[in-house]
Amino acid sequence: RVSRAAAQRLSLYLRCLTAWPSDAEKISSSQIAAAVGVSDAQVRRDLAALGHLGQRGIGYEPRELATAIREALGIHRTWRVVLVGVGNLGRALLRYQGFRAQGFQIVAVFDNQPTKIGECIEGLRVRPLHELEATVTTEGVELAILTVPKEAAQSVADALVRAGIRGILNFAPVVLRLPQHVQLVTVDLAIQLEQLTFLVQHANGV
Amino acid sequence: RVSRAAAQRLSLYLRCLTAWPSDAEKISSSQIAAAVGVSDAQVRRDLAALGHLGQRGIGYEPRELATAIREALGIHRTWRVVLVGVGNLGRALLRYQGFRAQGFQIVAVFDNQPTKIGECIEGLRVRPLHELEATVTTEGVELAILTVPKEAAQSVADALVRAGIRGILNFAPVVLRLPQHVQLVTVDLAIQLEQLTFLVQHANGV
Ligand SMILES: NC(=O)c1ccc[n+]([C@@H]2O[C@H](COP(=O)([O-])OP(=O)(O)OC[C@H]3O[C@@H](n4cnc5c(N)ncnc54)[C@H](O)[C@@H]3O)[C@@H](O)[C@H]2O)c1
Ligand SMILES: NC(=O)c1ccc[n+]([C@@H]2O[C@H](COP(=O)([O-])OP(=O)(O)OC[C@H]3O[C@@H](n4cnc5c(N)ncnc54)[C@H](O)[C@@H]3O)[C@@H](O)[C@H]2O)c1
Repeated sequence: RVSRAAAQRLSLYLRCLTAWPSDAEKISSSQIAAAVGVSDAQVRRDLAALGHLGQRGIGYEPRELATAIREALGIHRTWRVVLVGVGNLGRALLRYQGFRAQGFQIVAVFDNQPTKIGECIEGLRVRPLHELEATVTTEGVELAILTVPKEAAQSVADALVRAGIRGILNFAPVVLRLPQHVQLVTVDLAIQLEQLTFLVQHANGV
Repeated sequence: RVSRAAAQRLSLYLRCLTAWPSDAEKISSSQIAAAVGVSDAQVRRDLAALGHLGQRGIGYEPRELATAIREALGIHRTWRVVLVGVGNLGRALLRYQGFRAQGFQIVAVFDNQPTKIGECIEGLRVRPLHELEATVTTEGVELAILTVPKEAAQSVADALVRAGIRGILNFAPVVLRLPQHVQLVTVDLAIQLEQLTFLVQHANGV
């Protein structure tokens, strides 16, 4: 079984594989390790958890490896997603092509501001919150992206849970309380800036 | 020395410590491990790299540990930051209070759209790109957040490097080519959605 920490690394290995020359027959664990910034042994341990993929001394076949990683992450299929809170961040996420490329289809968007409801943003009509439950059921939606202000986040998350959502990607800076059967990933982009200061500080040999 | 992978984990330990009750005298490595979702041994290894902090069997003093982590990540001081590309994503990042809380001050913003230049957004006047070099030098800016379209990203990054920037947080979906002395962290929020599908898929025992 793959751990949550290993899953983070698998996403990075996948980016490395997609950037690898498409006619290459092999890639080694040390080439993946160098591209991602982890140890060779860590890569081998992570890939071993996916099953018998590589051959010692010869390496891995890039397409077969990418397929195995996609299956482990659950992105060998498409996922239907709703987005709630169509403000600055919500709009930027709607326009981002990177989600579609990995099989994530945002199929409906919601907001509670009367002036926004009915507006068409990136090809989707903004719907009122009371349509959430019906949309999740009829459209077979499993995931939600939450980009509302922090004061509204918990009550909107509760509505998503009632509607039958199975996972929430939360951007609001609050700790959401969800039942155990609903998965949660919270994003804090300040963590990315901290990674940058870590690198800048160490580049000067501090 | 702390590795780049360990630095990611340190950011998560720091969030756990800031959420810990302020009157608590101790926290154990297993309490941190449970909150973050890594093994107890991993937490002990990471914290040992920071120096002699905890006592076996007694645990760590939360404030002392948070201070050591802040120093390792370089956020025991403030950093002056510029943001280039004041579109949907740029505006959402400007409004986000999470950066300021960790000592990141966005001191100037830039865009190349004539209708945006001179506008005041979140208290900052939008400046034209030709003012970049002068601003970075006179304001002592070290970091930049890049939220321009992918076609413009490399040329804007080159201008930032010429201006003397030491680190770039890049959101454009391109691989930036930078000289070795300039650090780079690229964000791809699709990775966060993949972490969510990994959890949802495993919650069903797939
Ligand atoms: N985690 C991060 O790194 C990060 C970065 C930037 C912003 N944020 C957060 O993302 C959220 C959105 O930021 P923004 O700049 O786009 O804000 P915004 O004010 O531009 O957008 C919020 C939207 O949510 C809508 N809304 C408010 N209450 C609602 C409710 N009860 N139901 C449905 N919709 C509702 C508003 O009408 C608005 O359209 C904020 O919580 C912000 O703190 C997080
Ligand atoms: N990595 C992720 O997860 C993620 C998520 C969302 C968006 N994005 C990316 O972030 C970027 C911004 O997205 P957005 O939705 O805010 O786009 P946007 O079009 O709303 O904003 C882009 C801004 O950049 C400005 N700009 C264009 N060329 C410029 C140049 N040469 N110099 C200075 N400014 C320039 C435009 O005038 C505009 O204000 C895009 O590259 C997008 O792909 C990434």
